[in-house]
Amino acid sequence: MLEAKLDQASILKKVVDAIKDLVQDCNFDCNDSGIALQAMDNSHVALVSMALKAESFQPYRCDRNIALGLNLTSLTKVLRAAQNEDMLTLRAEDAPDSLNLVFESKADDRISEYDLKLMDIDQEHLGIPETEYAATITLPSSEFRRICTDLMALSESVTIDASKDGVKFSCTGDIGNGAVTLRSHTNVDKPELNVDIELSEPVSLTFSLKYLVNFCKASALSHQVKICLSNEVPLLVEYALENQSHLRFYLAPKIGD
Amino acid sequence: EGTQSNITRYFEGA
Repeated sequence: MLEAKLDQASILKKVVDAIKDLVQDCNFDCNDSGIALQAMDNSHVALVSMALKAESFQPYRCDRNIALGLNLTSLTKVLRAAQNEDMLTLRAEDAPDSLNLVFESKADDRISEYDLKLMDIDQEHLGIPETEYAATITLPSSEFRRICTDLMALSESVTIDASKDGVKFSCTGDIGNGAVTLRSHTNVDKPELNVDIELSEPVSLTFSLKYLVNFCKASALSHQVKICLSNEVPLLVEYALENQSHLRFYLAPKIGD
Repeated sequence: EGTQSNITRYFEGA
């Protein structure tokens, strides 16, 4: 059976909030190392990869591999009943028809309990190759969201150029052009505001802003986001969580005609 | 602005 307790329901609430507009039905794959999810959006342009490691739960127990087939809209309805600060326990039998969720308030003795029906989901799993990216940019997640939303007001696409001069996000639209350039920057007092650019070779790629803005719904999970680029491969946008857990988004580039 | 490519072009089915 599976029993996994999070100290704060907000972690799962934020993860599901961040991906529910991209993915509707997906398996939560549970094994002794934790709970993982991999799913493509309907148009097969983006891929979501989540790993909540066993260490992120206390306690964590999973005797056999279990796939929890979940409709994320339904899961959202149940998670809405949890306060951010509640402790959240997920429970399931080895061949479950439903997922049991228990929310416990730390402040009082309130315990709420829900059973969510599961579904059989036949999901295609993709092998994601280990990639040495040409450019890795770590920046405040709020900054990345701001850049994406600002540029989306002008255009459907953004071109990301990483060079020794910095990283430039630029777009061209009917009403005009826009560009934001960031350079490496260290804030000793507030490291969450740092911008770090690691570059082994210059990169230039174009992506759909609609998807990037969607990924930015994960900004609540982490102060910083890491974006990794190499020419002619999908962009990786990673929000790191505690205990090596993470939420990653991959986005296929736009390519020349 | 180019054509949107598909993620399955880069990642293989397991």
